[in-house]
Amino acid sequence: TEAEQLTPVLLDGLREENLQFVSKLKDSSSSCAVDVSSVWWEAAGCRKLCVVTACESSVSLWKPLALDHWEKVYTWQLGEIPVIQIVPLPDTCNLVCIALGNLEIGEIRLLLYSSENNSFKQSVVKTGNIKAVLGLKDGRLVSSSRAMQEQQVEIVSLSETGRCKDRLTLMPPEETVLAFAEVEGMRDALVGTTAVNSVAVWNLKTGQLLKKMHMGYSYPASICHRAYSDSGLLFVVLSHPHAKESESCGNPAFRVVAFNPKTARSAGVMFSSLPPGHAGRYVEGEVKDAWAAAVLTSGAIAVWDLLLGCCTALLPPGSDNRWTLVRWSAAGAGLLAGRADGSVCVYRYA
Amino acid sequence: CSDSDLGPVSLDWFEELSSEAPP
Repeated sequence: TEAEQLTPVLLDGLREENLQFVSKLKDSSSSCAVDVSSVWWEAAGCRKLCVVTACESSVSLWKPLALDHWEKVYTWQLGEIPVIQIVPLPDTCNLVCIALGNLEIGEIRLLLYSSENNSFKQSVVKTGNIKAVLGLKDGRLVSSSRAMQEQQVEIVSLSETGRCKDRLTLMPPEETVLAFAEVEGMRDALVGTTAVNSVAVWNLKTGQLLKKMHMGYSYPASICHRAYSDSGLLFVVLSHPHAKESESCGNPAFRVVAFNPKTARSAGVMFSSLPPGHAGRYVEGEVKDAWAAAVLTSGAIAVWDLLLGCCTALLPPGSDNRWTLVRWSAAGAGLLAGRADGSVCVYRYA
Repeated sequence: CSDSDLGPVSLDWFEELSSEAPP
């Protein structure tokens, strides 16, 4: 029965399976998985794409072995503050960033290996009432936090050894920023979604808040996942945990919206909903390039092709062990699917 | 270049907004 649970169901109209099971890892000492991610890790001159698993009190690094097996390399013990999420840092090696806190993030920490004293270690990058955090290219970390009535939006540049090289404060909007997304292909552009359903645009070089664009209340609590600019328009991929169901588009999990940054006007481009006959709303998910994946309230994982605008794969929930996490791998077309019991299944999406 | 719903667009929107926004 487990083999059945690990196998994607074929959706109507698709001729071949495009999500293939590769391997499974299970931390026998853990039963409280809160997040999973992948990270490039170099040891003895060999760089490998490793898996990072987090439970509330510890974070483990796993390296791939032959025959689709995994070996735990190290476990960082983190003390009393629970881990909330892993924060991937694109284009970095030997660095894992995590967010810790109770209900909301109170601390951001780096986990790393120090060749100077030949040991694994951890260091605090930021503390405060942190509302959102995102790892950016070139070892940068952006976060929004609140102190009294003031909001701070800050970029921290990290060195390869995990030191904070530089800090830059961005001009904050009045409302709280709940999520960030880099604008692909524009190193100095960043977008964020706010608590009153606006999209903010910053210049990361100057710290300027360039524009704030409201997107209406039809899809409240929208979270940005990806942004890119094309033909003078800014396209933002948003998820919608609280979207209203409609006959035309069902329960949309993701939506692509085009914004004109010059006029602040917007228009919906595409919905990503479940195929007819499949129930479930968006719980959490991730977008990579034109691929979107989400865990649904049914305990299933769905994958969409945002270019085709359709659901391309569905992992059904097990009878007693639902999917709780889904992340795209940092390289290639890998998908990491996690369960609450701490097991992680690696799939190949093609 | 313009779009009837979204208004006139600019390929250089990022540079233009950066020169207009307060520092």
